[in-house]
Amino acid sequence: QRTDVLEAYVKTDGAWIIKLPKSQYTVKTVEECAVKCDKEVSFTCRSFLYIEKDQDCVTLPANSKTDQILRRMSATLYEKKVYLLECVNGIGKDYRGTKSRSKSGKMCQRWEGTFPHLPNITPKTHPKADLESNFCRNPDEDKGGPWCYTTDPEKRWEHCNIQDCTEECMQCSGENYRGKISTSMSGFTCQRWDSQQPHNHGYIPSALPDKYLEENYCRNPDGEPKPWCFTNNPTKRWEFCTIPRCTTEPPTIVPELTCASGEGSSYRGTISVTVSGKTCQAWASQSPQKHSRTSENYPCKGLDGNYCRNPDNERSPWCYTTDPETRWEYCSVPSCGDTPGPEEPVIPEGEECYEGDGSSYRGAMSETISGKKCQFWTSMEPHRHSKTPLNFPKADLRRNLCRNPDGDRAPWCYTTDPSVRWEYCNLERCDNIPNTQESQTNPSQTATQATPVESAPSKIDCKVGNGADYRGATSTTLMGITCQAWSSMTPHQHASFTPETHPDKGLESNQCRNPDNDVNGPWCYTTDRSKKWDYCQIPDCESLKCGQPATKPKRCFGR
Amino acid sequence: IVGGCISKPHSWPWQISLRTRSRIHFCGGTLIDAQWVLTAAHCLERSDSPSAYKVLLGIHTEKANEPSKQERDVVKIIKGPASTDIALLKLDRPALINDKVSPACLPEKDYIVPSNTECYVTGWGETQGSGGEGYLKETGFPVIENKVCNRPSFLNGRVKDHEMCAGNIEGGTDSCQGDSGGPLVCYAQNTFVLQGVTSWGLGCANAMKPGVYTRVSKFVDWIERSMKQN
Repeated sequence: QRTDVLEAYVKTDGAWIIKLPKSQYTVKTVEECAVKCDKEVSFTCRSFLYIEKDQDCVTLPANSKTDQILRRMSATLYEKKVYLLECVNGIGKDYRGTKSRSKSGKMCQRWEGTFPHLPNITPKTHPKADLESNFCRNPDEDKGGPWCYTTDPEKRWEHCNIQDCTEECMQCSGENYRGKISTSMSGFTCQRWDSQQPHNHGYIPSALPDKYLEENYCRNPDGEPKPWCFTNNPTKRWEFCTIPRCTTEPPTIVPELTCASGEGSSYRGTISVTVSGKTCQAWASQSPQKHSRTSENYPCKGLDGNYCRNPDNERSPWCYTTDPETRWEYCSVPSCGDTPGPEEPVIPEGEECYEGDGSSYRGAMSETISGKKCQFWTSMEPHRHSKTPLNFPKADLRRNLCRNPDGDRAPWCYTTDPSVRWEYCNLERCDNIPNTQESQTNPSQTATQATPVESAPSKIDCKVGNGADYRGATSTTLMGITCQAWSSMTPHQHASFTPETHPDKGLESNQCRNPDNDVNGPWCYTTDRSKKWDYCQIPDCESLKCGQPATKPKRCFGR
Repeated sequence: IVGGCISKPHSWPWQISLRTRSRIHFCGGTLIDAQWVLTAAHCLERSDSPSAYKVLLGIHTEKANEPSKQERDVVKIIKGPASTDIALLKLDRPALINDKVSPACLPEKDYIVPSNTECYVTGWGETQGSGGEGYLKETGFPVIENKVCNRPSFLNGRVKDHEMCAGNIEGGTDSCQGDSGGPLVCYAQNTFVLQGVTSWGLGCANAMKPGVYTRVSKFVDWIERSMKQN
């Protein structure tokens, strides 16, 4: 049962919160720390930090919704799910989300505020109701659910109309749908995402951690108009799911009308000209450019008229152009001052490694040491953070490339895995990379010497040392002459090396062997009358590792 | 290769150039064993006779005047199952494996490359004026799951289960004529694994028309059985 206590928490490696008040304990297990949080009396415990090495346990009233998360090695943050929900159970007495607009869109007044309304319910009168900031709450168990005092002098208070947790519904195109519907629209049971039966597919949960491909639930990992799933019916590879649209309006973004911050996904201005001066094509039109970026497919991305937009994580707002010769182009939307300068050449000619602590590293690595993909520096999904190009203009925080903006000991990045906040990158320090030739000879991955033919056709035929134990299939000499069978006496008579005289030397058929431990390697008698014997050409296993080139490729990404 | 860049010499040591008897490059291929090359079946339509072909290994330029060049004749052609674009070539004698010539790894049987995985295609094929003519070029892009690739606005159901797509949805970079038969390799745990054989496309580098590659993991049994029997 002890591990059940963790069921109520969401875990994030490498995360840390600095917040007072807090309580500190020493515990033996993470479950013990969870119990401390559950039983915390001095404040509402919403998360705890657990450092396994030191067996430290820190309980906190804060979580990633209310406070900034920091980076820290070997620390793990556990947040109570109930305090992360953005929906209400029942009348929402325990709703602790961060919605702060009433149902008619009025901004809520801060609970400890006194203007424009003098509240009679305050954090002092209701200390246990977590009346924080201006978030909607239901301290007096109102039947209509969470509410707030509004900043509209004419409207003292209003309900907030927050989505019901039990209501299975989706917003926009359902890209953030996390529900449990698992049948497709014509009633087929969905195939599990971690299964390749009955349908082979490339939506591997471990490779796409930020898509939440759980069990066999309907999901939308690839920009379809709504969630879908592979079906358990061999004749129907995949099908859309029927998921009702939420009654509450989608999460509001703060529209940017005059400039674009980060990638510009919140830009809703009216610029409709590209950087080279071409007029943008209307998003609803399919000419001259046929495309799939329609407002049906991307309902919450503001694809109206022919305005520049960024519906799909491009690096800045763009549009299809009315010039048949130019499909699409970025637009000249002014940046709100937080994006790095124009794209410099990213891959320096030299090796992919870093000098010193890597703060000068400007290479193209975007994978962590454990193989996770890096999160874009301008993105706040899945990890909200402060290492943005605006805050670190000199750190070249470009795309999702590994960097070291804060003087850590090596390049790192936030990961696209929601449960692992950050990791160091898959890079070596330049001064401890041995000679490239040696670096390839990792003994553990050396191709093993070819064992007898029947059992190892796929093994690459090679020899170790002088090949005295070589039992591979090569039966031609260096010059390409076919070998004479060891048991044969034509065209060359010989008595020294036959299966009878050397039964343990593997003198089968006419395959190259080294029965006399010749320093130069396996040989054979040849079928060429003018040449009694010759060496064979058998590669050294040492150099035969597949897929690991001695010269590291550039790996220039075709963007 | 359209777009992309010129490779570092010999940084894709499994890349081979398939040539006519008069040594004209017309297709690519991948060294998967000292004496075996994997290529596309449609590259072998010009002749069923092995002697019509030559294989060059260890080269960087199309001129192929590098000292590391190894030249082999083809002694056997083994075409893949019907209506699949894959074939094996047996060389007259093993290639000399060294730091400029070494095989790519074969994938696990039936392995499906996860959507969005970063893969690379190489070749001396058509560049459509994007530079690098005559040099081995490379470009990298993500794998596009067959479900997306078979959308009406993409390749509209043309891609079979034993094929896979890779490319940039907005076009601009791709493999092209003359790259056929060459490798599509994907990087995982510090190793490049051969996942695709360059097969076909609707034009080259067009938006929403990714390149299509024969999915090697569906042919691992066939490859190993053919090499063993021959």
